[in-house]
Amino acid sequence: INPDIQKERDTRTFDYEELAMLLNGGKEEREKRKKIVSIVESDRDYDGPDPSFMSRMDRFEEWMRKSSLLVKKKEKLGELVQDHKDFMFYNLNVTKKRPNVFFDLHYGMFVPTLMGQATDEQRAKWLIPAINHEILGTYAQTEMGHGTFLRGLETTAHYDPETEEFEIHSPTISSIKWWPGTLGKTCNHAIVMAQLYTRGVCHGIHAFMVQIRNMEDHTSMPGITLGDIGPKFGYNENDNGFLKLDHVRVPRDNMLMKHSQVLEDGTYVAAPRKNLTYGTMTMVRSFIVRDAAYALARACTIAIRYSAVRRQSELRPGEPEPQILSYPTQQHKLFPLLATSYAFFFAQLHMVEMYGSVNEAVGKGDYSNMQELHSVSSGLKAFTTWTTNSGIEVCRMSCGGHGYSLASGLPELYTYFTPNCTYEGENTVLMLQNARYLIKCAREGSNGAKSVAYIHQDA
Amino acid sequence: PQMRQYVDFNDLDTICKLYEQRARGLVKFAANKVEEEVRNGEDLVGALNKVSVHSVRAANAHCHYFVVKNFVDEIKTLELSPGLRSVLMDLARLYALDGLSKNSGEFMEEGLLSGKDVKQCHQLVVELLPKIRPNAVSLVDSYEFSDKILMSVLGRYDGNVYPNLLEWAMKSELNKTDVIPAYEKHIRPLLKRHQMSKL
Repeated sequence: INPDIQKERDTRTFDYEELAMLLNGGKEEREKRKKIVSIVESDRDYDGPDPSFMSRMDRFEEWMRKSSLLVKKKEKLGELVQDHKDFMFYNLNVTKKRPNVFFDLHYGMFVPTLMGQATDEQRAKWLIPAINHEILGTYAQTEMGHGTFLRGLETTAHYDPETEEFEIHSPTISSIKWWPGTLGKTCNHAIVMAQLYTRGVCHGIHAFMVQIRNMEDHTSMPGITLGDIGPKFGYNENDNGFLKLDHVRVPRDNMLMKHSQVLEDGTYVAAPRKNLTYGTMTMVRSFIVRDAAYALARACTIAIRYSAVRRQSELRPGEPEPQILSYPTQQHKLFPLLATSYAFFFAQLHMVEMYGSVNEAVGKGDYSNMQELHSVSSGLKAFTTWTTNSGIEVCRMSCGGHGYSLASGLPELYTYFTPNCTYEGENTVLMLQNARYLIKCAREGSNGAKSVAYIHQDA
Repeated sequence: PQMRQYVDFNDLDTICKLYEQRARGLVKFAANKVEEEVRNGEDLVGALNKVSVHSVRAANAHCHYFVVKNFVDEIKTLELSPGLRSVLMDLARLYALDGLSKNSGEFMEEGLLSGKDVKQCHQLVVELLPKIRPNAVSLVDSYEFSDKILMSVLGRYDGNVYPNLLEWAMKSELNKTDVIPAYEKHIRPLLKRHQMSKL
């Protein structure tokens, strides 16, 4: 151990174990995490070349190898990986925050959408095979021409009562599905979001299950054109893809019908609440708040540890070079960000808890807090990701020249984190959604939910 | 001015109140602007669009207030040893005061802080830094990110940065041979031409 960093650890004024337990979910959870880390790190199968020196194709293949290994080895972990949270932690340790082609979109969006929007019969048909990895799915919403503005999506799904089928079609170049992770080359199923038409009337965006690749030889299904969208700022292990649908016909049962339905004769039965279809996005936004907290914490860890071992300049001629952590200007760059990482850690706890309780209530037919959840998740997603994005760059700059090297880990942390500001809702648009709710509460004079009650209190 | 005589930057509840009032002020400002546009004949959609720059500031202030208050409330509610509570309180104060300092314009706009208050706030941030310093490394260690997750030579737990930086660089493709193939193709002919022209 470098003596300078050891000295820093010797000077702390609090009980390390107490804080480590708090940040890692309590004693039992922390023990479990330690075991998972130890299992993954001692498994030589998960070793591989340093990605900094790899080409995109090599990276893609290496992460596919690790992702498939993870799925195969999961069973052997027994009780250690009990729920989604454990699996997420296991996944993080294997992939090191890079994409898991068999997990991220599949478990992050495909499976939750089935859980939230499919009927019992549809769950039996697709959810169990999805969990058993008999099918691999993704969530195809964003198009080349439209992202955050969902009503602008152009893909159509026309219902034909004669054959009891939907015809799903990409009518223009800009309507081609563009960006969904693992869509290009990996997945064989996709939940496609399209404008539903029955009896000539458009009923807005609905979710449809579409088989996109042949289950025997993995070739694209008839009427479907698939591909990778090319290299990106980061996330180059992922085959973010495009999908063009040419009058593809799927049975009526392939529309996810838990909330709204199309009957055999084409009668449309609306959902009790209009925005239930967007539940998956609210969930993902809640988890992005958590990712923002951890990404900033990781950047601070790198910059603060390095600042403790790096020595630079002399305050007075002949004096030893001080650790850069001792300079007030360095502290002024890093310590507010360290404090921010803690503030975000507690915010994400609140956010994930809130998502869980509102989701449970929605399951029981209580939609009263949905608007509040949508508003808070939109606002916090934008607020935390903007701060973390700029914060990682401050941490990189604080490492001087070495921060520019991929060896610092900070350039890659930045390029991996930065799409959080634009995916799952572009940040400015999300802030405007949050603001609409606040302005509505202010204008209508209603107290609204707890988090906005202060607007009407006296200054 | 009446408000300012009660400002105590050592009191986290007071700081939370300042955030609350900034958010309320900016939300009401945006809402009033919408009303004004509607009164001038704009429909609601048009009014919201015209006011959108103010709206984003309002939403940002609301989220900032939410995060500050949630941080303070959590520390108050959690069962913590006095040592840890004090460290987390310092972090919460630093987060809140740094936010006041960096967004001082909006707090001044709402009449919540004077120039003198803002100067005091900058000073308090500077004074908090040496209080955080003895715990800084342990505060990041407590997240317990393994070296394999961080994937950073600079952020290694053992702090042995320089030998590992050299080891890392040796993996570079360009270091596989001492003389790179491009030497024969591009460098050597250039050098020859230069030498010949000198002759």
